[in-house]
Amino acid sequence: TETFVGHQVLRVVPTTDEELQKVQELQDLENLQLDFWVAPHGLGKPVDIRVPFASLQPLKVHLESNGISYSIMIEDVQTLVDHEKMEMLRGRRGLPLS
Amino acid sequence: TDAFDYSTYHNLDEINAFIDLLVAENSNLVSKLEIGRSTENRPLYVLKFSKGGTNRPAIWIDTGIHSREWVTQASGVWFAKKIVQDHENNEGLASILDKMDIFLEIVTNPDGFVFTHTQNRMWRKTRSKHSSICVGVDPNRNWDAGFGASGASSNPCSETYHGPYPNSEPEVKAIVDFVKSHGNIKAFISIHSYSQLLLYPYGYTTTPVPDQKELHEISERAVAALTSLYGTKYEYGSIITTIYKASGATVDWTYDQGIKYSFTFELRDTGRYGFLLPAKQIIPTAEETWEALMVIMQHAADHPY
Repeated sequence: TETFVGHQVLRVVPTTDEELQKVQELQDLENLQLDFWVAPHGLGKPVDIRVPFASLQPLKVHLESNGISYSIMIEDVQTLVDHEKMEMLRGRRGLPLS
Repeated sequence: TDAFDYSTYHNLDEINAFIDLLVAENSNLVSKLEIGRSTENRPLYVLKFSKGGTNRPAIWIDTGIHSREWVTQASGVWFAKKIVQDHENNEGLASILDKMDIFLEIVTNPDGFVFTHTQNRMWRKTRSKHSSICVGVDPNRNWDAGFGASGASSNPCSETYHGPYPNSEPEVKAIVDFVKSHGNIKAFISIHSYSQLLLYPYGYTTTPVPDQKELHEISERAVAALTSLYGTKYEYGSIITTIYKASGATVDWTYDQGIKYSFTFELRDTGRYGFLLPAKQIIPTAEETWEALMVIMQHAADHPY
């Protein structure tokens, strides 16, 4: 099973055409293994990117060096996945399987 | 199914058991069709809600074509129960069902959905193997409408890989064949998450659809109805003007088949959870979406073509 320990989801809101262009270019950097939850779609529109732990530092340096501000939408993806799993187990009153 | 927990996420077996139970409880209204098999040979089940008659005009709703968008399959389960609950006591829905059938495919990508429960919660695509290096095709880029144009990827490892040819995915081909064989579907609504959008064609070209004015007006009313419940803010418009260019998309194909009322929803996350929307938001999400669906379905029923 794929785990997402240390993965973060960054939210970038491009405010200029140049920033939008820079964010769009990220989609081609396959080595960073970025997962665009919401793809770039216009100025002022949030772009959400799931970033594997190993890519966090290089990506943050890249964004900061290009003056692109970002926020951390999800600190640790695995924590939310674990919580979701726990809720499912707790909620499983179970239907009689047909 | 009154005892079913609609406020938690469920796996494929539980959803299929729910479907069987709902049919068993309401055999006068609900039946289960199998429209095909997935890549990994799982049945593709569609619920049919009908008050009788043959080949009546129909509305199609699908959820879960992107497997990780769990709030959509969960909403589909809630919609199924809502239709059964309201089919007699809610004038709107009763009048719609007097004229039209409703088809609802809850788990449109079962292989991907099982994979999100067992191997990778973030899986989006199908589980087909057309390439030796990467698995899966984006089932919302595999339709024969602008297929392969920009707005999809030819890289098998991309999340928006369009596949080797249109309808290469059995999950897509099954719907294509069903729509063509039924021949009387008048509204087609494909439900995704997230980013609170109500979209209509086209995604593959900036050319406005001939029915743009009507679709925009319906969208405006549907979004107003949705927002009125919990204040969830939506944007609406054509795919290409509201988000980005997307080729090979479902509703572009359905519109080009003559299904005028073709829409795509992108349901909430209004906060900071994305695809990991907390289960406590399932029911409010389904309730607000239902308000918008009712506007679209009522319009289709009142404007036969």
